[in-house]
Amino acid sequence: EPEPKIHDEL
Amino acid sequence: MNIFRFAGDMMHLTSILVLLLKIYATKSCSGISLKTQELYALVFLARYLDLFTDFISVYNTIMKLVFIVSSTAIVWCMKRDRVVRRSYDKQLDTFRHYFLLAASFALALLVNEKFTFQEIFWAFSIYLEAVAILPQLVLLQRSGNVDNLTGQYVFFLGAYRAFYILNWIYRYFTETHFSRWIACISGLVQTALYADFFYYYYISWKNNTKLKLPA
Repeated sequence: EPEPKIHDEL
Repeated sequence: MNIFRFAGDMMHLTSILVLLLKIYATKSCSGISLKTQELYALVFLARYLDLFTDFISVYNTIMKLVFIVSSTAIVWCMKRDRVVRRSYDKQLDTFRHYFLLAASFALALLVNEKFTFQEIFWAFSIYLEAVAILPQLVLLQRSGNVDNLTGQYVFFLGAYRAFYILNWIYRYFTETHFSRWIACISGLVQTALYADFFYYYYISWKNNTKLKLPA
């Protein structure tokens, strides 16, 4: 289960 | 962080600084679409809802604040500043940008990473950013000759997302589980919208003539 993606880009 | 994304962020920052320079140095916003600026302010407000909940890095937080403050300051200035707003091309800036808002939000409800408040607004900001430049490009075509600062503003704004595409390609090949299809496809559409502007910008630069977009 891939980790929940946080938006690390602007 | 990689060089492509950093270069893209710096170009994005440069485009905003060029626009601020134009407005404050010439005390004029002629040739600038207020509708595009309103859409960009919405893009940043919708995208950075996680500003206080997800801390990524000092750089990330500072840049988010800079984008939010600068975009709202530009809208405020074009609407409220007595001197600047006199030069606003109201009769030329007639693109019905509410359609762009509605279409982007509708698409975000259908296509998003997760059906949560934050993810829907994030997808909305991505789709809206892709089309936010349209009122500005239409205004440039209508207003004939384009002053240098406005041309540079649009150029850097278009170039930044092109560098983000390189960033996504780089991350795709260097990171496992990397997939940003929403941002990537939207970024391709966004950059493609600048294609004809880039062409006429290159011609004007090569021939050292005034930038002019055909009506």
